[in-house]
Amino acid sequence: NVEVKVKDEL
Amino acid sequence: MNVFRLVGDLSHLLAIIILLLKIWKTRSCAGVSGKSQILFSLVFITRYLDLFTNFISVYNSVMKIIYLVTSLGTVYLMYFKFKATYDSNHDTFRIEFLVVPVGGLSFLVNHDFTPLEILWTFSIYLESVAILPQLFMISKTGEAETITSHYLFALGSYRALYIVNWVYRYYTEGFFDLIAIVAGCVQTILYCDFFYLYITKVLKGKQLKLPA
Repeated sequence: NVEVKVKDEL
Repeated sequence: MNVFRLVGDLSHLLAIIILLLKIWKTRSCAGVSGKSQILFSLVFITRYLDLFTNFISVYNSVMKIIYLVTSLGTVYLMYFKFKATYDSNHDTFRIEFLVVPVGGLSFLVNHDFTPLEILWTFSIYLESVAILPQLFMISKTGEAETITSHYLFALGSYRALYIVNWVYRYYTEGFFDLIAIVAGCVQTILYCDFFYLYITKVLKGKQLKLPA
């Protein structure tokens, strides 16, 4: 899985 | 950003505005669970601590501020300004039974053992069960005002739309966050029986009455 750490969701 | 998430956010905003207007216009918070509103405020506070440190977009920051201000404003109206109309006899769900297990779980299951990440995880888990006091209160009173059922429908729809957003993002960006997805599914499932009642009753102009 893509380790996306940017929390761009509300 | 995709249309599912945008409509989801707007549905969430609509829910919050509906509730705020209902309390403000009728000057009464009858039938509304103050405990759920406290939990929602806690969800926003613990989730948006990065409001000033982690700029994503103007939309993101503005929405975070609106959610924080409106949810705290609702708690203020319920527990101070219109306290006399708060139905504490029916709003009896023990929220410590939610906050403590959710707090423990956020320490055990998270993406990163740092304060900000644990608080974000706490807010995600808490949001999935934050509506329980409200649903419990409606089951106790056996009915809900039509405006309150519109509030719940918009609130339940927001996270259902987020699930569609996560599916969309998985297939278009390969992005997925299992904690948010599992909690979002639990949250949406909790609304299912309400959705059924809303669609079969409220949309036909009947009063929302739960089977006693």
